[in-house]
Amino acid sequence: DAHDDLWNASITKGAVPSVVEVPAWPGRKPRDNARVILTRTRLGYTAGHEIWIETNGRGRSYGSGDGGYLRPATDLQGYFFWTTRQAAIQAGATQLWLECQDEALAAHVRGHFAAQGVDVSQAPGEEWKLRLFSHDQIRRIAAAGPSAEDLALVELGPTADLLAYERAIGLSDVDHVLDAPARAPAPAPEVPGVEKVLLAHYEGVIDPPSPVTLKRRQKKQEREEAAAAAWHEPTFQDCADVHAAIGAILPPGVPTYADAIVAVSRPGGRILADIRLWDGAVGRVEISGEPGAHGYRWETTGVEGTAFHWDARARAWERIP
Amino acid sequence: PPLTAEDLAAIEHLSKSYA
Repeated sequence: DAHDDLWNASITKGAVPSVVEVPAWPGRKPRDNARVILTRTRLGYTAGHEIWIETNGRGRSYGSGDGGYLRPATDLQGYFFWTTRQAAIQAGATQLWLECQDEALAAHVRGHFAAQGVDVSQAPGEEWKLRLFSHDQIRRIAAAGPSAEDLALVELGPTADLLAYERAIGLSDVDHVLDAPARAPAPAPEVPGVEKVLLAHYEGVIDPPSPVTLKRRQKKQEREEAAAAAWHEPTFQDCADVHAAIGAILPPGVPTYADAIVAVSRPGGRILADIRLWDGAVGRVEISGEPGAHGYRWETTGVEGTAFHWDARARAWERIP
Repeated sequence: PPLTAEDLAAIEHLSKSYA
């Protein structure tokens, strides 16, 4: 709504989640992964985490959406952003550690972050929070009721569709359509009473969708497909899909080469993703096919070189000149 | 960064949307 639009336009414009991967741990299965997810907004960071781990042949995921979210984090007092990247990493790593269901992974996460000066046993303190508003404030606003300005944001009044529906189910006080050209009232249709309509619904004999409904559905679907195909900031789902696809082809123990997903386009079932690599370069990859049998193609025109390989001895990704 | 008037308006609007 309008409130959210203002927030998105001024605070979170251009914000993209970035990921701090946890490197391979003892006993890690090929597709297991764990990461802290950060989003830098104009005022501060949100932090979250994600774990995907296979137990007894079944993959399970744990996580919090905060890192991919463009909304402030919340605690007992209210809503806030983390003021520094380091604090956000600590916040996300603490969540991650608390949610490890596996002793080896928990120990590894703790050790990995400790080596970077981050104590996962403790979330960052109050001094690292930028307070935006409190739960008390929200309660006060709610108690005061909507302001005149809020009411102006809402388009009041029934729509033609709603009125047609109400008329069809036999509501008698519906006789005009706001904003519609004046015209003679429609002749009262022969409609069954509300009870009969409901009964018909439950008996599964409701009318098939009208041509207008079908057309509307088709238009909606076309719009959704066009939106998916357009290049956009990756959603949380986009990030998850791309990371999962990349993770599926990495050999065991090899960390991902993807530092962040910069932009995504999903035309017709494929995924095109601009990926910021471990060294800051951006490469474009096309992922096609079903999970488990993905096809990959690196696009080399218009983006930086994408020839690179995993140097097993140095345990590092290396660019091929 | 210091909060601008626009930031404050956005924060106020978000808090309203939560109310």
